[in-house]
Amino acid sequence: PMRSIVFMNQKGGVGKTTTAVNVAAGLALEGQRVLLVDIDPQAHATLHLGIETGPGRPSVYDLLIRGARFDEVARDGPERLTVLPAHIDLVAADNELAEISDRELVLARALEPHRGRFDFLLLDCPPSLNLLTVNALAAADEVIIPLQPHFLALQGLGKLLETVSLVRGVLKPALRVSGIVFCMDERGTRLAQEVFADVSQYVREAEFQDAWFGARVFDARIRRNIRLAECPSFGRTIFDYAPRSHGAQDYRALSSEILAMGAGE
Amino acid sequence: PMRSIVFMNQKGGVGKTTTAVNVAAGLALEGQRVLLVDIDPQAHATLHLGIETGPGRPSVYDLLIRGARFDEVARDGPERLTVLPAHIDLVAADNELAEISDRELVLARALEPHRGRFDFLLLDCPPSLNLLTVNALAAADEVIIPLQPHFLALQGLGKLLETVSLVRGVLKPALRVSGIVFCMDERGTRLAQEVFADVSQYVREAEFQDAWFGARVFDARIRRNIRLAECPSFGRTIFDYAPRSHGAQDYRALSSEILAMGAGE
Ligand SMILES: Nc1ncnc2c1ncn2[C@@H]1O[C@H](COP(=O)(O)OP(=O)(O)OP(=O)(O)O)[C@@H](O)[C@H]1O
Ligand SMILES: Nc1ncnc2c1ncn2[C@@H]1O[C@H](COP(=O)(O)OP(=O)(O)OP(=O)(O)O)[C@@H](O)[C@H]1O
Ligand SMILES: [Mg+2]
Ligand SMILES: [Mg+2]
Repeated sequence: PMRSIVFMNQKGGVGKTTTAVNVAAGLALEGQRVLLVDIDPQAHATLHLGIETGPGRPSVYDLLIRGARFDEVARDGPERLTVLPAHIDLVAADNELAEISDRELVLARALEPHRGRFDFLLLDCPPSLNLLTVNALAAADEVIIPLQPHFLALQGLGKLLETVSLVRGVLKPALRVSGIVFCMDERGTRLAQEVFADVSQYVREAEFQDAWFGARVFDARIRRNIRLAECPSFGRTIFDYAPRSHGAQDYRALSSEILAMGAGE
Repeated sequence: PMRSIVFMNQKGGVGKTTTAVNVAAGLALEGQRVLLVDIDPQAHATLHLGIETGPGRPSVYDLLIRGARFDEVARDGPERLTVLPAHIDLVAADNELAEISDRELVLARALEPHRGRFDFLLLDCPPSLNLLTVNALAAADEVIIPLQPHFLALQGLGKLLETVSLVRGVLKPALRVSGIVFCMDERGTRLAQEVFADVSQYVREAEFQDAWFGARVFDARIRRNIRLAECPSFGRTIFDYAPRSHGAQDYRALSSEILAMGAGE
């Protein structure tokens, strides 16, 4: 069965887009059929993969609000990825969705008929816990939380897990947090070590009924590496742009770890 | 007359909060009377300054939605700062403000009677161009854009300047972009040099009627420095936590440059 994973964290700039794009590519390189959905109005995952949007090229906005068909919106990305691109119009989607009945399920329903075509569905979210992010959660079964090992990034974890629990309780009982991945990791720093220890303890102590019971802190940690910040400007993934870099090694390790854990482990 | 500055950028994690807090402290250390307003529901500027919120301690949410008085909300921060703290309740403010007439001017009207008490009003924003950010723009005269010298961070600049122009055209004709400050700068990288060159050219070529005509790229650039990521966990500014660090040097230089440019230069 297809696995569906949301990369979310309302804290800005922690590596959501970089992780969604490079894990999508990492899984595709391991032979998986991957659909990447960008629902961030910034459209950075779309941009990262060099995909153009604009007049005559429908986006996720058209899928959600205008009833465009999946095949009209789906685009071919690098590394045999299939991508549903975002567009700045999505800024208005939060308000426009609010007037639709079952507004949290619009994305899930649009994707449902196509689950059989892919092994993985990955979703990149904006830095907020808004209706777009809730739509992504309702369309997924797993949540992976990219986390920068900084104090400010740690603060929002409670609110994030509360939102996941809420969606799990009301819309999607199967939804759970499968893992937390450290991004932009600077191993030598005391701060990173302290945050790493804090988070590991927090996850270990989760109760059975919590949405994050059984979540892991991934062994793979993504080191800070300037190549990861360079590759979006070329519209390429890290594997294509700098295959021997730390960035490529770390995202290959993370993709393998995600693949190995399998659904529901 | 009081100068009022918004630190904004819808791209997440580029240094808005770190800049707002440390420039506020830098100006206070130069003898200025500074009011810092946190309108981000994440409340990271509030947290960074070690200010507690919760029951019995009103926040900016109460000022905007419940009509709480300025003096009930204002708190004393470190370095003789006055702070209007944020609270997670602000997440709901976007919808609740939408039902109020002149919803973009609620913050400006709440602050107006107190302009005489301060030399500087600084505002920290969430990573989005929502009604809270528009309220901040309508309450200010200047915009400073913290920018990480990365490709993805550059992409939103056009949309950001469009929003400032919109507010200037409709609500606040005096509003202008006074500067762009590079944060988390890694000088040795080719990427930072390319982005720096791109932005400098973009600002040089602004037309007279643009909101960013006359904007500068600040000479002071904030280098990446782990002390800046550590100090929030102690509720202290960089000047108090690590006064001899690069972080303190860079923010002292930026504060002096902002002070020296004066209003309307
Ligand atoms: N491991 C890394 N090393 C160096 N730079 C990185 C790394 N991961 C991401 N970056 C860069 O850091 C910035 C933030 O990352 P990214 O945009 O992926 O975060 P995000 O959480 O998606 O941000 P937003 O909240 O705006 O959606 C980007 O410019 C990206 O290129
Ligand atoms: N110059 C710097 N060097 C190292 N770390 C920094 C620097 N500036 C900020 N940081 C850290 O990087 C992270 C992002 O910075 P900050 O939270 O100030 O950005 P922001 O734009 O306010 O984010 P958001 O979009 O979530 O509001 C924080 O953990 C902060 O402590
Ligand atoms: Mg992103
Ligand atoms: Mg912030």
